[in-house]
Amino acid sequence: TTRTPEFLGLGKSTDALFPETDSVSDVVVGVLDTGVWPESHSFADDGLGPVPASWKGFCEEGTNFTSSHCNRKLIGARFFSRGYEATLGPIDASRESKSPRDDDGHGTHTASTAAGSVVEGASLFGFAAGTARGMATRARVAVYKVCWLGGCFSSDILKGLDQAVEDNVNVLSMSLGGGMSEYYRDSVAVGAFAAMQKGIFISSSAGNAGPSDFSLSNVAPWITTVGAGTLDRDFPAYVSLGSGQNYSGVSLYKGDALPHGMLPLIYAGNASNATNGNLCMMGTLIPEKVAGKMVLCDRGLNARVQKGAVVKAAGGLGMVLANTASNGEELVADAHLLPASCVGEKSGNAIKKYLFSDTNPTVTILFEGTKVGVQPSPVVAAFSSRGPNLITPQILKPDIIAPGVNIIAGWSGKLGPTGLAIDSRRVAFNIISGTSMSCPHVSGLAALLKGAHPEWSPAAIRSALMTTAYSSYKDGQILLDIATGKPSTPFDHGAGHADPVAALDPGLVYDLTVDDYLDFLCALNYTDDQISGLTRKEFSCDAKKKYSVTDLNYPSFAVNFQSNGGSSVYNYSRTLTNVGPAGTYKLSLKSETQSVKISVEPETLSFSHANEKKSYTVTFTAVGSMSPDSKSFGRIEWSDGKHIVGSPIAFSWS
Amino acid sequence: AQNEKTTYVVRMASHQMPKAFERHAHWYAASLKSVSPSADMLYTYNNVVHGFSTRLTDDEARSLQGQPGVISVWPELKYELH
Repeated sequence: TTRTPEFLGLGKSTDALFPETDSVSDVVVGVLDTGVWPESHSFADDGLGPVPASWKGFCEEGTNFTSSHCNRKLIGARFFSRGYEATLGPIDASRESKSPRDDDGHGTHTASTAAGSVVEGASLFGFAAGTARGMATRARVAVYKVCWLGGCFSSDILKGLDQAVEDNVNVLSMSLGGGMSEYYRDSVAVGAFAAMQKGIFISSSAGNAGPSDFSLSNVAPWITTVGAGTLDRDFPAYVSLGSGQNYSGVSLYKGDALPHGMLPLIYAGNASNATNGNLCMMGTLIPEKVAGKMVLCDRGLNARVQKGAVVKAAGGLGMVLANTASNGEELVADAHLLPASCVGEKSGNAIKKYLFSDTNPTVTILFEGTKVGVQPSPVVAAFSSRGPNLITPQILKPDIIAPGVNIIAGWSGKLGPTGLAIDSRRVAFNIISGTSMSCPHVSGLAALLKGAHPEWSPAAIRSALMTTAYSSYKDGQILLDIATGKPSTPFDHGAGHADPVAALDPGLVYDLTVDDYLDFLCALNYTDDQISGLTRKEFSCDAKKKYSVTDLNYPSFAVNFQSNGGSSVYNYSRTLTNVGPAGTYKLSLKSETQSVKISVEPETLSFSHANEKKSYTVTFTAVGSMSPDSKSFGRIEWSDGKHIVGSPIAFSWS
Repeated sequence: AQNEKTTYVVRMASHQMPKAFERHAHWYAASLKSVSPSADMLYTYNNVVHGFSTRLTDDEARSLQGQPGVISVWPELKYELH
């Protein structure tokens, strides 16, 4: 990927901080996804030494894939299709490869984002041009193809995880999710638990169901849950109306230019007999009304690029794609098959107002290429799933955000950048968006940290990423949420945006062991069988021991009060481990509400040697009543003057 | 519809394996055959769970749930890319 390494502070000036040539090349990132396009230059193995001695995996042969497609970069490639085929019938090898080969592009994109090699001269039709690289350029990649054209089935996912654990991956990246279910039922959570037990760091995507509340997936506390933000790059394509007004939009269109001058503009809803004609669904536009015109389509239901294909098929010259309330002002760029620009809801409404009021509405689109330095950035993506955590409200999720909007990375040679069957273009790199794209950023950063600190546990790596994440811009303003245009909250951005250079030296970490997670499961009142199903051995909670969910040593705080008034008190205990020099850390508290009294005991923590542990207790006391669904936020910081160990606090009332 | 088979992930309590079996795979197979003589295993799982996946009717799944050492018999779930 281009630009995001610099956006995350991973430039040439910080390369020396990370021991790329040594221990990072011993780190294996396992990616459960749609497979890999091994010919992508992102998987070139120039300069890499022999595969790590601990590696037990291999490359599996199948349709258009042999073991010779693997090298010292791509060291593992497996596929798991028995569950898929049992439900949907045998794989048609003329449509998809019964092998690790990626026929979709998604898996190649995520794997190259996490740990792709350096590729100079990367771009999509000239957009986002630059030197592409994964976050951990020298880490090894192992792909486990568990997703197929018909979806990803839990029996295959579980086997992929089973194999990845056996192969000895160090980091697992899973940009997929299902519905919300208890941890013992969720295959990703179950598999991730076993991986965590073996010291494997697991990051998963938070989901694209934002901006609705309670829309998260992958919320198990042993998983690092990653939301999505923008970076400081845009692809402007201005919509210029006959009235003289201009509106900002974005596009990745590259092809024949629009005819010179202004072109007639028609609303798709007025060029269709279908009730949802405004959405430009397949076969709904009347060619006689569309031919030779620009068409305004509303976003929603079908794929954005498909709307463009529908307009093109009906004879339209171009498309203005207008966001609706569910997308707000979020501009997602696409490599449309015809000249097109995506505009925000407000611009879309203004263009429609002109369109409906003018007797001869006209328009053209001015494509401006790639623009960098866009501010403010990052902003939380509207689609990024949001808390509170429906399964365990006392665990704040998502954990962190990372770049996930308009991300360029490696692509499959099997299909064009739109993914549409009629798209005959082939590209080495594609630009797409989703928490699928932010997740592998964090996986790669975790690989970097693992290389720098091989002794750190998965929880320590997550803690370092979270406590050093930033939740405000350089001017002190809170990161914005593009869905509202207002400041985001920890339910949107978790601990904030990843800052890997700061994570390298966090000072203190909130560590967790397998036993801590077992105590957590007991606190959830899981039955012995439910816990044994997760741990794979006989286990019983200690009837004499008092378990509390609020004692899980998590690097953030979520406090759920009852709204029916009265005083309620919750105690949260935490333990910090020193991973830096000796020092004395002092407490700093921030809260935006008077309705909760916060006290911390002690307020100073002194560490005299590495790995020393010190505990503290936070007491949250609700004062008075709040209306149901109220939310408020705060922050706990420990600082020795050099390091700041920050934790977000989210209060909710139900 | 009663005879329609769907995929289930079966989790077993490995520590409850009867001594008559030398290997977990044999125990899993015997448990499966006891409720569905024609069913085959799709996968056996050794690292992240102890158990297997297979195709069963609803009745067979209910019957398997009652077998000794069976922790859970969950129908397969579909996940999606993000």
